[in-house]
Amino acid sequence: MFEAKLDRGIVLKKILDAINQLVNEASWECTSSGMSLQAMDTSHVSLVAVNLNGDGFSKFRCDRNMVLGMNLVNLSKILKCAGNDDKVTIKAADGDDKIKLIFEAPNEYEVSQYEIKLMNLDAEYLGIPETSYNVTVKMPAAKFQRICRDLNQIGDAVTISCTKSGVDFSATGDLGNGSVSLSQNSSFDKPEDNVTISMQEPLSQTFALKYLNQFTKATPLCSQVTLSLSPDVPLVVEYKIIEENEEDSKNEIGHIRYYLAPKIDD
Amino acid sequence: KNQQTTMSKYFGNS
Repeated sequence: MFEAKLDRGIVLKKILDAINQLVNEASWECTSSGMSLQAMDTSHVSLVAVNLNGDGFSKFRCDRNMVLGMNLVNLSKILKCAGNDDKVTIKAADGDDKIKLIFEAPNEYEVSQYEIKLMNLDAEYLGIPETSYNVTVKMPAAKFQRICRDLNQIGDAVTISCTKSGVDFSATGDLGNGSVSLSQNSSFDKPEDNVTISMQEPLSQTFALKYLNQFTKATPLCSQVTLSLSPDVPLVVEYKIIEENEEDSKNEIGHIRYYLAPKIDD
Repeated sequence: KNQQTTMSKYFGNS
């Protein structure tokens, strides 16, 4: 028996919005410690990994490990039927070929139930080694989204260059070129606007903007995004999954990490 | 010209 309840169903909607264009089908691995998902896009250039901690749920029970393979586009459709303030419960019985989704409205007299068929998916699970990254840039998620969108007007790829003075995002295309430079800054009043750069050695790598623009669909989850880079390994774009409660308290309940293989010179 | 690499170049099957 698996049962997981989130008090703010909108968090699940945001997670699905962040991944369902990159991957259409994926398996959730459910264990006593939480739910996780790992999947590559069809061209195997990028990989998304979602992790939700069991203790981030208001109720979490997983008697035995389960793999819930499903069509994420369909899951997204059903989650659209939940109100943003609804409590959302996911239930799966051992050996069943479907999961149940229960939406409880805040008024406490309206309950909706939906079922989705599960799928047997051939999971290609990749081992992601622990890496210590040369460069880590923490910046406003909305700023990163804006930069990726703007530079995609110029070209298909962005070159991210880090030096002592800051981080440069640049693109070149038929019409010309463009770049956005950010230097480290911190604001006591607005920590969500901070840019934090930690760097061991200068580095420059090029990535396809098509994928980065898909990753920025996770922007509503968290005010800051972390980019981690090292030579010859995929870029990691990480968003914390933050649940905002009625009292305006913020609770980190997991993360989404996107990995993107770099473009390299022929 | 830059070539796009894929995940399998970096991450192995676990």
